[in-house]
Amino acid sequence: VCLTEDQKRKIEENRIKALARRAERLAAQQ
Amino acid sequence: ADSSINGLTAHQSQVLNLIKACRDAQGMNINEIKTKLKGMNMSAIKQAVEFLSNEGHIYSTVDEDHFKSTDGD
Repeated sequence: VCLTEDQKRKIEENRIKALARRAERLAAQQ
Repeated sequence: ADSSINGLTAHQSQVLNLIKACRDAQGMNINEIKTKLKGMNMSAIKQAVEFLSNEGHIYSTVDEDHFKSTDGD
């Protein structure tokens, strides 16, 4: 499957948001 | 029984492991998860996906039915 540049950008944005959520959850557990 | 392992229930771990194993650029489709996890109904899968997403373990990709893991590459 070939992704468009827009799709690639959206996926990368969602990945960064998810990493931020993950970091937030881990910080809350400390 | 849905006991917790490393903060995740057995169902959540199964769903996460499948998503982690997927190498497709667009990630894994929720219907594909349903096909592979025959013992889980769609409602349980959606609940697990929602939890994993809220916790930042996974994220949606090209639409709200495809997911990738934040772990690894």
